[in-house]
Amino acid sequence: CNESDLGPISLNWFEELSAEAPL
Amino acid sequence: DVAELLTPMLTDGPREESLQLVSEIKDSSCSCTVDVSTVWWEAAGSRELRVVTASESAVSLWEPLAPDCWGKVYTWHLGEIPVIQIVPLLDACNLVCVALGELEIGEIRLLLYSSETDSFKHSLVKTGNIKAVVGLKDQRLVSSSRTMQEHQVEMVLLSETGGSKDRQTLMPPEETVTAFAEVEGMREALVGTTAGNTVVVWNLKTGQLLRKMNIGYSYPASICHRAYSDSGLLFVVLSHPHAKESESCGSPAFRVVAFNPRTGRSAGVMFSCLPPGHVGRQYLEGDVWDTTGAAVLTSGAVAVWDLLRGRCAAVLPPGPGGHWALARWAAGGAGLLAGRRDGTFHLYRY
Repeated sequence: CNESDLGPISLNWFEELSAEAPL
Repeated sequence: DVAELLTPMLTDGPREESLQLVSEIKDSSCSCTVDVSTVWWEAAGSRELRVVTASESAVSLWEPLAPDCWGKVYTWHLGEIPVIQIVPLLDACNLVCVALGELEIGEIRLLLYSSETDSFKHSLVKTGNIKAVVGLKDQRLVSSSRTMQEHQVEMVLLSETGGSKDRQTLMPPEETVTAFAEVEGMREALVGTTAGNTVVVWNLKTGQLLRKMNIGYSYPASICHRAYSDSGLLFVVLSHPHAKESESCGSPAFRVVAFNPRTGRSAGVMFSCLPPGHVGRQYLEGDVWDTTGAAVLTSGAVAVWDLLRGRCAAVLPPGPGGHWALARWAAGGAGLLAGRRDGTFHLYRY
């Protein structure tokens, strides 16, 4: 994959999205 | 003529010999097979892999008697509602899960052996207008159900005695969920595909809907089979039962797509297309184990793919006994189960 097409990548995406998403 | 269609391929790629026949199960009492699966079963101190076969009215458990011979242990007769599918519970032991219903799943039942009463029994886990169900590791079951008024996604923690230990409601997306897949290596992450052609991600511990990502409209009614996270990307194996043939990639049966959950953007990683000679809508149903996919084609053949290389690795043509109707990977990579409607099942080593 071309990283620039996918945008900035985070290894901790699951924790970050869990902290941001409504409960 | 299927044999004629396959001839160019057998000299140039997938080979039937990649699949070695290990054993056959013939269920003479089964007139219309609906599913086949495997289950770990512990009896008299030893744990072994057993085969489960389902017809519309009954589910049978088979044990290995010799290397190439299977004997029926027990048959659960389930009454008036037809069996639609067996729901594999990956690492569960002595538990079989089945979905029953008419046009859609109306109830989910557990089939088990009770040592307390020294008898086989079955118990009801869930009822409703169930659109999709999946078994996860650690005896967890997730299902989505929908009526005009309500859309519910729920995880049930199953007990060994056939009940439920705990339930967790997951936040439903707007569209109906069509399939689920556990994210391997991430116990609390689950993905699903929706009727709106999106991939959704949940946190199973909190029930949060974390992200909704568009798959793209070129492949409608995509179904997720497997997912794993690597290097910050979420890789999802999708199948495309309704995909049309295109000049660039033929007829895709399976596709591996990389999603960036942070941005929701995606990129195709690999296509696995139908073997040459198979055109149009040819895919009936399929199953994924690790990096291999298997599907029944409308020709009555079963095709096997290496999904990471996008290569069709083996084709099992329909035999003199008729067309194949089912293709399922046995648990633990123990082989491929192919089944015919007449109650004949072959176990192949791959």
